[in-house]
Amino acid sequence: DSPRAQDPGPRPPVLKEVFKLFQIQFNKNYSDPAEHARRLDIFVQNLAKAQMLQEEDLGTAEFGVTPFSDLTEEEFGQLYGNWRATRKDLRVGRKERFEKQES
Amino acid sequence: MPPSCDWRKAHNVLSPVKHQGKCNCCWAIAAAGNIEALWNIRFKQSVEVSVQELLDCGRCGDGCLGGYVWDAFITVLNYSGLASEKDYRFRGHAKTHRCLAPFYKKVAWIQDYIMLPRNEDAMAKYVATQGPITVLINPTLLQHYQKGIIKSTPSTCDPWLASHYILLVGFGKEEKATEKDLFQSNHPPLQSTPYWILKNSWGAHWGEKGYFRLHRGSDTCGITRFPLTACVGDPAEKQKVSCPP
Repeated sequence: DSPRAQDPGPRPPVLKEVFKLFQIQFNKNYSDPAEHARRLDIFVQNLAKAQMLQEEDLGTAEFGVTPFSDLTEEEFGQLYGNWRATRKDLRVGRKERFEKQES
Repeated sequence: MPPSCDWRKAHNVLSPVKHQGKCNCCWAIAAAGNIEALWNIRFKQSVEVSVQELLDCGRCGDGCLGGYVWDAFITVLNYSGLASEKDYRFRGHAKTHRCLAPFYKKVAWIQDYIMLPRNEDAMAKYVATQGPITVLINPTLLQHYQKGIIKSTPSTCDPWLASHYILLVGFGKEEKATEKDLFQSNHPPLQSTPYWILKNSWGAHWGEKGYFRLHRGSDTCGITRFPLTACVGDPAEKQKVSCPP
């Protein structure tokens, strides 16, 4: 809970370099320095997530930097998900149909 | 059932990988891909159908806010077919009050649509003998996917959180010698990983040239939740098709 735990502090130069390469590869530009810093933080968290997925995967998949590495999980879900097809929505639809049939 | 099937290898069956951009229209792209693949296989005629027509003319309103494959098929049935992609181009945003379907010539149509058994062997048999089908999966792991075969467990990819429609275009087995195998002397056994081949809608620069592979036989990421396909052509005239191995 210390402020140190919340603020990861300055990023190592190597991560900044990797992020720079990512920006070039996927043509990513950010409006201001604050947005740049936020995206760098998300990028670093996603690298750690990809490494974790790599360890957990039971197949031959490789996880790492992708065009979506600067997005949070929520942003990715909003941009590329399909909220109308989520479990809850489908379940509600089915429930309504059964209720109609019963009536 | 053949040991492998890859509709990408068949001439003019699959259209180029699309990019949905900022429009949540995976459902329409998957449905269009299913219809055009079945049409191309059945009639040996290359068509690319309009995704935009499905977005503009669907009964659920703004197609860029997501949707269901079955609603795409209902739209095709309601309008007696789909226009070509060339005539009714993809714009990446829906104009729900400007459905232009009546103004264009239909290039492909369907008789019906069906849900397939939620069983990976039955799905493979259908893909091999009829053509590509649509499936719904949990896309969480795809954010960080580069290449290879994803094999997950329900705890790493919840099958009940399936929300992304894609086109299932084939299957196969990857045989790879493990490190342990390489140290064994005579004819080391190969580790075999069965997989599905799936066509995504995030552009050709993502994954394996726009495609990706999921493990087959473990319901990875909920691939068996909603296997759905259109029915193209007269069902009485069932013809055998051969999927390239």
